[in-house]
Amino acid sequence: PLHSRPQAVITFPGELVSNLTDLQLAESYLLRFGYTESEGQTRSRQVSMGKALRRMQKQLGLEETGELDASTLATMRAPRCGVPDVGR
Amino acid sequence: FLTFEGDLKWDHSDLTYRVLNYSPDLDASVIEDAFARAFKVWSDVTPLTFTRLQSGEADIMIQFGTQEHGDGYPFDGKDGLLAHAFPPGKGVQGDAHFDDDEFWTLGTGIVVKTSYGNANGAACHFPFTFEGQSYSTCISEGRSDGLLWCATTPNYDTDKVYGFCPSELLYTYDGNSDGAKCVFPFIFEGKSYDACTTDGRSDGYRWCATTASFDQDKKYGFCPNRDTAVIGGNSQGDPCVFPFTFLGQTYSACTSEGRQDGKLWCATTSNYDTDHKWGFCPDQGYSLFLVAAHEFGHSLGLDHSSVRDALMYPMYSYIKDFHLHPDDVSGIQFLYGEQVRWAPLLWLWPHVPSCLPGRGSGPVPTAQVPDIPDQTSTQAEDTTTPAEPDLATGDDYPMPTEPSPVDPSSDACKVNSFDAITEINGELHFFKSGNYWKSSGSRKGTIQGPFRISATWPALPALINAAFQDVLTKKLFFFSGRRFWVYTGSSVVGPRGIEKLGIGKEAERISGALQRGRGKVLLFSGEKYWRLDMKVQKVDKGYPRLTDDTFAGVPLNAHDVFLYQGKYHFCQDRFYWRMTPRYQVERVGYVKYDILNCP
Repeated sequence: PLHSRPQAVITFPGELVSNLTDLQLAESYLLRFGYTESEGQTRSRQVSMGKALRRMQKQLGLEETGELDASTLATMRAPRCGVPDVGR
Repeated sequence: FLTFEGDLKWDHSDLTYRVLNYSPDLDASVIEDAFARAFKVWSDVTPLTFTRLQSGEADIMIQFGTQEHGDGYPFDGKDGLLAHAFPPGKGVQGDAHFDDDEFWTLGTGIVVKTSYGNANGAACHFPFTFEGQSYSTCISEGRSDGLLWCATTPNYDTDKVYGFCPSELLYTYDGNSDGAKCVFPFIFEGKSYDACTTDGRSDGYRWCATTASFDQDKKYGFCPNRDTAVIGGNSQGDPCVFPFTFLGQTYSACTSEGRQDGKLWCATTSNYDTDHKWGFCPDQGYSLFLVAAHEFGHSLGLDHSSVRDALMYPMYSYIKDFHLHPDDVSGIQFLYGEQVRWAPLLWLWPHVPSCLPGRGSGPVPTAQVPDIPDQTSTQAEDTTTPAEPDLATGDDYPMPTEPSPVDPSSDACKVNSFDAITEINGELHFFKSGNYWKSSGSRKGTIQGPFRISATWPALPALINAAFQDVLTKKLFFFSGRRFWVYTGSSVVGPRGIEKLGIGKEAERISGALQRGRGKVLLFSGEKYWRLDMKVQKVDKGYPRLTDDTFAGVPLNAHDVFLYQGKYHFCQDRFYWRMTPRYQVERVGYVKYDILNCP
């Protein structure tokens, strides 16, 4: 169980490495699945993000914190259907 | 539950669907079975019916694709988005698309459906024991030709049941080569290839030529995935190469070394350090059945549900004993009503082609290497009906389990499928393994027999593949393999070879005949048919033709084709498709209940 030598971590060629920050991931997820509208139509991003997160957490049966917490981020990274949750 | 804005729904209940292409991860029959069961989830609780079309425009068009695949809603590589579907309507509406960068299984790991051998198409059983050693992948041990095989039971040493694993050396799928295997090396754009390639394609599907030169012959097929094919990485679909070298170390199995996420990967050449070719090793994958059932919910008009256990909940999770959630049932019955129909008829899809040539020539992986059947195989057909593959692992979907083989000599109603069916002197005759039964159209439900074929037509063998009575001369034509006999009353001519009729070697046997006016009879074999001129006893020029071109909507390689009461009948397994002279499929049903009128 003990590694005789330090673990090398490499970046594999061709791997779609997502270098999005958590916030960028959240914004694209909320927009893609209909919880927010495109940027041009929102007045204050912070307020709408909280509302959108709460809406997503309600729709997906998560704890409604309005925050980008660990379980919400894990849900955003989980495999799922591509049809939006809200709207057309 | 939620429906789409405006309660979008279909305005008819007899829906059609069509599978446009296939994923290399699963055998086509496994994919078709998964889709059929996914539709059955919804038809079990509504008046909806789903009929699969082989061509033309269907209500629900199903396809696999990667990244941008033509609808403006790109997929995103492995994991993440798995599939999507459009609400009911015309054109792309109602269609369902599946991301082929995913690893499609039945939810519990790779499904390797075998072909040939003596396992009748069963799936590999991993691990299995061979010569005392345990294997969890397909192997070529015991063979000198390098073909990969596996046992379909835990222990080959005791059970001796095996099959060959998917490999481009055995067959290809889709393309334009009718499943022919790859030819290596082949020439493509002047370059020689001795393995499958994605060159020339933007969708990443691996293909090969099925002749020595694609440049010249333009014949190709897609390569089925080996069981060790990698997913993603930079060589999707290529098999792992073991051992491989990584950072100077040698690995003979998949490893998570070099990664923080713990995902297993392997190199697809012997040296990752120099070649940098890699991909993820097969994992549990995603259940095509569960994802399809969800997407077909969208195709029928259901939107995402917020009930975590509902099928229409948007996140994927594998469920072993799947049952539709009450929330889903209320949703779909809100749209289509709750009338519950009889389900049995819905087992209408061809599962496993029952005419797969089984060699059964003893234990394969020994020094004596048995033949692989090629197109000219003249081995007499295996007369037992192969058992259906046990695909229930993972989804625990009840499969019909009839005792097989059942002794057909006594009860026609117990016969799974007949060797041949034809009308003689106004009575339908059913042939099976040396026996035949008669059922009169006028006296429905009365079956006479069994009679011995040899007692009535002494010259005939036990296995009759097809038979018909000439409308003008009342002569009887019988076919078995590539031989045929002609009875005029009690006198017989034959056997003669069907090449005398002008039928080429591609016809291993005649599976049925349709009498047409003006002294013509159509003879069917595989997916083609010939037109025989009865006067000159020769097939007309311009044949064979593809059955699908004329008789769209019937199974392509029916094992019985006959004319009865003016309608064309095509039989596959236990079912029949009845077509009008205007080439419209007007009915699909059970041979046993509708034609034999069994109780």
